[in-house]
Amino acid sequence: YNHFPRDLKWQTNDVTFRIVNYTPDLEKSDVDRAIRRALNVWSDVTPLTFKKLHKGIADIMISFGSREHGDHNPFDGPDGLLAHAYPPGEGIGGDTHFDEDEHWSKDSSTYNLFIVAAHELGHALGMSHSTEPSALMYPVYSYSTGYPLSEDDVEGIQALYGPNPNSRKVKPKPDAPDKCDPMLTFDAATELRGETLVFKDRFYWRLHPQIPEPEQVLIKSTWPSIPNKVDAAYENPEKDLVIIFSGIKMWALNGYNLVDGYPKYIHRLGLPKSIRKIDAAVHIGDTGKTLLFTDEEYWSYDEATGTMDRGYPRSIEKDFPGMNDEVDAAVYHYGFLYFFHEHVQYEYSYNSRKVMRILRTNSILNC
Amino acid sequence: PRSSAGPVPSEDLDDWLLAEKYLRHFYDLPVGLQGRRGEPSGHFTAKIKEMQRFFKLKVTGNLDENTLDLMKEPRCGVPDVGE
Repeated sequence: YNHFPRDLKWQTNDVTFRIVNYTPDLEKSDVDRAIRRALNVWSDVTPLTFKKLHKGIADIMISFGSREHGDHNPFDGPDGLLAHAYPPGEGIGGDTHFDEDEHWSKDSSTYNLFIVAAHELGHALGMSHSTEPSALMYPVYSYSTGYPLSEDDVEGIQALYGPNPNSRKVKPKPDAPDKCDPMLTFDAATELRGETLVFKDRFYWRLHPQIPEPEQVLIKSTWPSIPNKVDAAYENPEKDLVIIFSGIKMWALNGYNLVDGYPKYIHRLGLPKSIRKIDAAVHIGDTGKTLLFTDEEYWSYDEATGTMDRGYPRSIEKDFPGMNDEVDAAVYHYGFLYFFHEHVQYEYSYNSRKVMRILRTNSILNC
Repeated sequence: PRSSAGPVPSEDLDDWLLAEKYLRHFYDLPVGLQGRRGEPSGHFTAKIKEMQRFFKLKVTGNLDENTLDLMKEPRCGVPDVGE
């Protein structure tokens, strides 16, 4: 986390705010609720209190405006700059402005007002930007549900104001996974138009063949309607589709766009209702089959006929000698299957039916 | 390879101007000409590195794809460094 220079903060814990005008995108009551919830996020973990004024000058004056809106710090039209706020202080200090050229929402459909307000009010209380991708004070917008403050945010605001003397312990959201943690395990992995996506917790890494450094991205910032936890994923390049599995549901992506008509239930593939989760999935281009791994067994799905092959499920250990009996994630490259289980990666030759190399899971992440 | 003396293709120019505007707004890049793609000023390169360090990108000082992608993400208007 970071503070502003000279650790600017309010000299009193009882701060006033006023909503000067409202966006036409939402009901007035929705705006009131979003702002109150955003302030509560910070008062939950500090001794701060927020009193609403309906006229006159408050410490934090909240308004919506577009382009040049009176502070010589103009907005830029749709997207780009969403909002800004000033650090604690007299006059414009603490004031918080939202760009009216954005569309404000109370869900993931466009920019979620509660999330942006919680971030901006962090600035109005003295927090600057965090370099931690999972932190609320990270500069780039990302939609997420649940409690918005990470450990990093809580430590930062309490360094300014101390803890809430009578707060029930809030559970901050977990920080971003460290790609070079030797004990790193994967949730899922897939190809996507020549890139490789590796899913872990609420994030995915995007690996591009020509760029050595993987880019870590929040799942929700790319696909707000996909759950924060992906179990398995695979690409069917013939159909230019990526299928994402989470629990008993599956979503289809065409590039970075969600395909209409999804999510669907995984049992539509022909899996019995007893299957509640797919651990890993991988499409074998040479055979047109997609292998679905569940516990110690796997299924073979024929993409051309859209049916499950007969004689399945079969044992992973029997059919993939040398492999572990369970799989967390799998990808297929040029005749080799790469199986990931816990912090080990198995390079399995599909033709000679044996494990050729055993690597650390995160060697794929340039570690 | 494209000669750096030739006219800069328009998409390169757009990216360059976007980057200059971004670095000026968020990383306090001084006003004034900052060279151009292929011949960036020292200030420009230093600010690119500062932004790449902040976002844990590979610190190259170049306006590479990852860096440009990030500059195009919707974000907060408060600067990432300094006053």
